Parts: sequence; C-alpha cells; structure tokens
Amino acid sequence: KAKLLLHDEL
Amino acid sequence: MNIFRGIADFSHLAAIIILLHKIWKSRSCAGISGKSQILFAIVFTTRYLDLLTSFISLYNTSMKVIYISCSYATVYLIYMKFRATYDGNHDSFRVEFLVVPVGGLAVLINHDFALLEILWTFSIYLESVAILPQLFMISKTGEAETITTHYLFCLGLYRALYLFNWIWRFYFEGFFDMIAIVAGLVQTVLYCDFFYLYVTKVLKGKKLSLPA
Repeated sequence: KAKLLLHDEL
Repeated sequence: MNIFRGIADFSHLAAIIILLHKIWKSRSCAGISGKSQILFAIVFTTRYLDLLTSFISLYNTSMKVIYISCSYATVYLIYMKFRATYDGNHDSFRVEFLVVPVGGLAVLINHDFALLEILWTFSIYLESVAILPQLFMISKTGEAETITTHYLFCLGLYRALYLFNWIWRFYFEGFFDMIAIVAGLVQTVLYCDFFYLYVTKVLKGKKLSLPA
C-alpha cells in the first residue's frame, strides 16, 4: 500500500 | 488547525525557548540531561526530513526550522560551550535501551514501509520516551531547578493537548493516526508523576525535591 502519507502536524 | 493544537505548539515552543534561555543566561546546564536533548534533536531531525520533500504551510515550515535549530543549539551549549557544567555522572540513563527497541518497533509497526515514513514513525516512538533520561536524572539528583520544572511542564502539556487535538480532529475531520495517538498517550502518562509533583509543590512555591 504505497500511501503517500503527508503528516501535517508538527 | 484547532485551538488545542495551537496552544500545544505554543507550549512546545515555549518549553524549547525556556530551556535554551535558561542555559544561555545561567551559562550552565546543571540538572539538564544532555542525553534527552540529543534524543529530541534526533526526534526533530528524523521527523522533519519532509522539509526537503513537501511544503504544507509557512507556519509548519517555520516551526520545524525553529524546533530543529533550537534543539541543536541546546545540544551545542550542553556538550560544547558549557560542557564544564554538564553533570555527566547523574545523566547516566542507558539511551541504547530506548533507541534500539524504538528503532525495531518503527520497522515493524508503521503506516508504510518507506524510508521517510519509517523515520517519521521512529521519531514518534522515540519522542514518547525521550524525556526518560531527564526524569531519571532528576530522580538521581533528588531535585530540579524551578525553571527546569516549568520547562518540563510545558513539554508535557504540549503532547497532552495534542491528545485533545486528536479527539477534535477525529470528531470534526474523521482524522486519526493510531501510531501518534498511542505514542502520545504513553508520552503523557510518563509525565503524570511529574505533573503531580509540579502541581502540588512548584505551584505552591516550593522547590521540587524527591523523595516527596
């Protein structure tokens, strides 16, 4: 599952 | 962004500034665990590599740059500039007992088996235990300077407020990240003992000294 994870939290 | 995350980020920034300012002004890092500060520098470095790959907002980018630069500046002050005041004898927590299991866990349990994602996961797990050398050092010295307790309070409060941020985001956005939530719970639980002492002693004007 090549999810491009964008972590928007610090 | 929500009020909980806003206050949390502010509290985190305050903690980092309080510590840097305390060491710089007093020209001493007595009572401060250099090991915890190294772990925090590693936490920020491995978590914010996405500075190179994605842009979220000016706020996000600027805060990341501030966190990374302040944490390296703090490590520099402890191990270089004011190394004579570093209390290595009491800063004796075996951090390899933290880094190795956390590293293994990050490889086993993550959202995506990609390098940046594993490093992010490692950073989340490491942050939850990064304060242990500092708490251990306080238990060994039996006391902490009041300014250090304020630093720890802000640091503990930041992740506790993130828990509320995640409740908010689950309810309003349907967003939740189990890895961050579980690690955040562990991290906050580790502060409970300190929070109790902070509220019952420091807020009453007493010095924080153990055993209570």
